[in-house]
Amino acid sequence: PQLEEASLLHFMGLNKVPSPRTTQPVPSILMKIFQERQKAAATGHYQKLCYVKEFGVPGNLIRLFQDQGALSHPMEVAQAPPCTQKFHFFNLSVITQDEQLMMAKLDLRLGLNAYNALQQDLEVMVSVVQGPAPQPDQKLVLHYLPWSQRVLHVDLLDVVKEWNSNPQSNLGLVLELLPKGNNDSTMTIYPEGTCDNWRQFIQASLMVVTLTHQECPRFPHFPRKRR
Amino acid sequence: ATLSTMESTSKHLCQRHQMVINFEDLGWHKWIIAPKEFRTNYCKGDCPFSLMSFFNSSNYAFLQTLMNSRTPEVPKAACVPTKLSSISMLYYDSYGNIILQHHEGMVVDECGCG
Repeated sequence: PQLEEASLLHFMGLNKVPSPRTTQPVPSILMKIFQERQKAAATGHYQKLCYVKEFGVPGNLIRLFQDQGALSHPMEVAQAPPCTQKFHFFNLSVITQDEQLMMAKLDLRLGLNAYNALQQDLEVMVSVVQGPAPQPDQKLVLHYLPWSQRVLHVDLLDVVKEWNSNPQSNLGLVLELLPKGNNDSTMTIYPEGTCDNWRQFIQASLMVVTLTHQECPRFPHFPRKRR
Repeated sequence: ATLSTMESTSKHLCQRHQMVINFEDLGWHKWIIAPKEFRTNYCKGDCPFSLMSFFNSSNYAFLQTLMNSRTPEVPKAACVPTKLSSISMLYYDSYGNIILQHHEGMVVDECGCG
């Protein structure tokens, strides 16, 4: 049975039975796309399996990468208040050479508790870490997050293409909460409680769609940067 | 008698037989999110030369079975899948990432002598 199991897993592109330590909840959008694809496969509409109409991009492989930030930046947990930064890291090593990146979207969900004691509006600053911590030279991707909205989507396709073609450049992201319109980042905010419980209310995941030409030969082959 | 003989023979002729793959039986339900199981078929049965025209067989199957009646070490044509389809699967990988991918050739729709 082990041999049979190994050969079926290999067929699925896996080298062993996955045993994830923590499992993130399955977003409803993925279940919806799965059911659409099951219908398309059952009715033989294979062209639908190479386009993700929910995201409006060609693609036959969708991954929701789990944030490994806490594992890759353990020193962050020790940081004393005020703690307004959270590191995020996504391990993209599972993306293979013959896959073409079509979409990469960072989904940030800020829990209610991260804002309880803070009345002023907040800005969320998402930065790409480019230098070695602790003084990373960061390229800013500034986003304003009003009080009512708690989900933020950031298009990271160019960043993920760079990380994928040059894996050493993938040092993760930093998310920072700042008072709205405040350029002086020395004035920070003091969220409730300790750093750790502030951070656990900020959940991040990276939704990536890729296209493999072997399974979807009809779609044009966009020039790829050599790794 | 003929009918029953024919009928009993037809049971041994190449045809598809339903099979249900249940991932819990394989012990994979912890990492496969969906589907929990899927229906497919397996191919089993004989490919006698006299009935080859009933099957959607390929030309080489005819020739191979013809040769089998002259030189037994050439095996008869085998009962194999002749139409396959894919399924989509939603599962966790070892990093806890969620993957939605469709896998070609996972479902056997039809069988024949090939």
